Amino acid sequence: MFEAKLNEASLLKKIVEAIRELVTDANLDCSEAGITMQAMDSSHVSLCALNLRSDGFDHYRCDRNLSLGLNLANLSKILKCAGNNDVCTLRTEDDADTLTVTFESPKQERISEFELKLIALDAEHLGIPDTNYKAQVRMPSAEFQRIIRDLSVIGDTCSIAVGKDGVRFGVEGDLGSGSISVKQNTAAEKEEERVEVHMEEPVELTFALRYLNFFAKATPLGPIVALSMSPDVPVVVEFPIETVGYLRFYLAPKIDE
Amino acid sequence: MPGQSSLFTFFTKA
Repeated sequence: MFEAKLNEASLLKKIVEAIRELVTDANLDCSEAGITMQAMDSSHVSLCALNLRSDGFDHYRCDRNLSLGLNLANLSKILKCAGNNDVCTLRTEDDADTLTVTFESPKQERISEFELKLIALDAEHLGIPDTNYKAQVRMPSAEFQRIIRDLSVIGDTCSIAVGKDGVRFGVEGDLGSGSISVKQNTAAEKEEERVEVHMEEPVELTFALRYLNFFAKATPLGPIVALSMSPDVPVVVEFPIETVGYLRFYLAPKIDE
Repeated sequence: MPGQSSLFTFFTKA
């Protein structure tokens, strides 16, 4: 059997809310090591990769490897029935065609149980090559979200340029053009307010803001976002999930044809 | 204007 217990249902809610507009259906791959998920959007431009380590759960048991095919809109409907502080348990027997989702309120006075139908999905796994990224930026996720939202009002496409002093987000649209630069700031008192740049060489790539906006929906997962870029390869936008794992998004760049 | 590339250009099907 498979059983995974999370202290806070809100974590699962945040993960599903972060990806459900990008991905309709996805396999949760469960093993002794934990839960992973890899799914592309329907245009094959972006990919999200989730990794939740088994030791990040309150209780975790997985007797044999399982792929649980889920419709994320339906999972989201069930998660709406959970209180943020509820304990959430995912459970399935081997060969079952449903996933049992239970929510227990902190004082155990309210227990909800749902059976979500599983679906058969073709696993379309992509091999992601190990990449030594030439430029990496860690910055506050709320700052990233705001920049992407603000630039989306001006144009459809955003350039991201990492230099030694910081990162510059540029946009062009019918009304004109603009940019927002965020300077490296490693002296901020709180770690989550720091902007850190690690760079072997300057990198500039161009991306569709539509997808970056989808990624920014993961902001509630944590205070930090990490961008990793190399010339002419997809950017990685990673939201670390404290003590459990991460949610990563890969986005193919726009390129001159 | 630059065009949108596909992930399949960079990542291979496992």
